[in-house]
Amino acid sequence: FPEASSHDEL
Amino acid sequence: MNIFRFAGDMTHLISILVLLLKIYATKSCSGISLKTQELYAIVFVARYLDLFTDFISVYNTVMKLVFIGCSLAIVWCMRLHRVVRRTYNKDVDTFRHYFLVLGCFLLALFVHEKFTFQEVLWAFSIYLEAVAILPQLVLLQRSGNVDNLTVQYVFFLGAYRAFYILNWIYRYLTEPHFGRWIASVAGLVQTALYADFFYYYFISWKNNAKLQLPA
Repeated sequence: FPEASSHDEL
Repeated sequence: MNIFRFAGDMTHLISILVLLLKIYATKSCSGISLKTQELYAIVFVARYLDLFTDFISVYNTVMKLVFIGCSLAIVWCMRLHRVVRRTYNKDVDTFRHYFLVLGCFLLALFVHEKFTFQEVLWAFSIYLEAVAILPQLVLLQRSGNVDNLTVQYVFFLGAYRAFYILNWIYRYLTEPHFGRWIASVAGLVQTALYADFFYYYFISWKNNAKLQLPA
């Protein structure tokens, strides 16, 4: 999955 | 995405499905803390504000919708469902959880990654999630032996954050500038809160006895 800089975790 | 995080998300999903199953199948929410469920609903709403602004992946968006939907459905069920609400024993679910909300919000005002509306609420949701289980653990202590599904619910909820700690270690080792300290420290505190529960859960599982929590 594209790891965005912001909070990419649930 | 790594296997630890995926396993963590799946155990988190299972914990919520176990809870929904218990409430739906038994039409009862005895032994479940409504306050913990309300705290989790606040956690998900506060954390997933970026649901409509930042698209990360289909998986991310779908899981956020599922978590928000299920947590609100559980609170709705326990408060308003004409059959289930009668089984809610509010005289044992007496933890003053509004202090947790206030304390976490004040902490988020001081400790956050960026002083923006979304980031402060994100930090607030991380802190609140770490302590959200307290009303449920207090209720378990009070009610002594509880039914298996509630115990499984707490067990999966603890396992999910333990997997996330492995995920943060993995990401710290593999990603150069991964510094997710707020979530990691709060996640450690959260898992530590479950530690004694896990100990008694393991003992009861080893002796194949019902879970006995010290009063």
